[in-house]
Amino acid sequence: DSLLTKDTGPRPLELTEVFKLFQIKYNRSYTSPAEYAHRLNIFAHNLAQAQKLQEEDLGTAEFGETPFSDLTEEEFGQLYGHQKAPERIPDVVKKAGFEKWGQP
Amino acid sequence: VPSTCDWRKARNIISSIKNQKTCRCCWAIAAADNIESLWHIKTQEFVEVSVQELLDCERCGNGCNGGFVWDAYIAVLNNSGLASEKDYPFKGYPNPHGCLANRYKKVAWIQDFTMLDSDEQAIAGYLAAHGPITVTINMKLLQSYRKGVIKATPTTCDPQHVDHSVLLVGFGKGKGEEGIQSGTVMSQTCKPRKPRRSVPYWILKNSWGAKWGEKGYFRLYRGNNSCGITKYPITARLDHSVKKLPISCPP
Repeated sequence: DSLLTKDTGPRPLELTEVFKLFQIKYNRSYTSPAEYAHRLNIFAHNLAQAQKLQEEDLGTAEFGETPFSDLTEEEFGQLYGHQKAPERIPDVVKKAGFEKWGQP
Repeated sequence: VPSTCDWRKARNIISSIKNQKTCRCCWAIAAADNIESLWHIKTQEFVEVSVQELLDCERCGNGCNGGFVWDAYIAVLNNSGLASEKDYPFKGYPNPHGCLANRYKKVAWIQDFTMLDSDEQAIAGYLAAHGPITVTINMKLLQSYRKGVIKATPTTCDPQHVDHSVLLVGFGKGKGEEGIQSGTVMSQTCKPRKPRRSVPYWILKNSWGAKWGEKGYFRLYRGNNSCGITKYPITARLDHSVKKLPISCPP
C-alpha cells in the first residue's frame, strides 16, 4: 500500500530508543550487555502487556511505561508487595459494622 | 452516604506522599497515613508519625521484609503511641539496633483498631463519616498503571490474592479522566481514546512517591470489589477526650 510507505511525519521510535529514554528518565544502568538484553526483553514484554491491558480495561485507566517497566511481574511483587499471605487474622481484629461504631 | 468524598481537599488531613523505596513496608506506611489523618480529624493537630518505628518495633523486627497493617497497630498499642517522623526518621532499612521507641516522645496514639464489613457502600459511609482507612489490594495492575480508573475483573486482578496496603482517601463518580493528572509523558501506544464514561471510583494514596500514578494516587472502580479492595478494610480508632467540632469529608 503506497500510503504505508509514504512519509507522513516523524517515524515511530524503535524499541531500543524507547528503552534508552526509559533508562535516562528513571536513571537505570545495567551491569553487563547480557543484563541489558534481559531487561530490554522484559521492557518489551511489559509494554505489550500494558497495551493488552489498555485494550481489555473496562474503566478509563491508561497503562504504559512506568518506573517498574524493566521488572518481571515476580520481581515487582517481591520488591513492592508484602508477599506473605496472611495465615490468620489476629483475634484483636474484630469485625465491626458501620452501625456498630461507638457502641461499647 | 454522600455521592462524593475527598479527604485530600480538607486542609492538612492527608500527609504528603511517602516513598517506601525498596523496603517492603507498604503495611507500615498505610497504617501511619491512617493514624496521621485520623489524628488531625480528631484533634485538629497535624502530626507526621514515624514509619521507621513501626518497622523496627513490629513483632518480627524486620519490617522491610513485608508485614500486615494489624502488625503496625499492635506495635502502636504495645509502645503506647508513635514518635514523630522528625525524631525517628525513615531510613528504608531496619535499624540494626532494633526498636528505639523508648527514646522518643510520643506524638500520636490510638485506642484500638478494627476491621470493617466487606461491603463497598458501608466502607464509603464509614470513610465519609470517620476518615481515611487502610485497604489491602492485589497490586498486579499497578505495575503499568499511569492514570485513570482501573476497572478490574477477577480474571485480570484476583481479588483473593491481595499483597499491597494503601490508604483509601475518598470516592467519587464522574469522567475517568478528571482526576489529578501525572506530569509524565503519554503512553507509547497509539490507540484512539476511549469514549468518556461516568464511572464510580475509589481514590487511593500509594507509597511509591509523588511521581508515580496520579501524583502518587490512583483510582479503582467502585462497586465490583476491584482487586480485592474489600478484603481487609482496617482502621485505627481514636477517641479524643476533648470534643472539638468534627471535620466533614469535602465533596
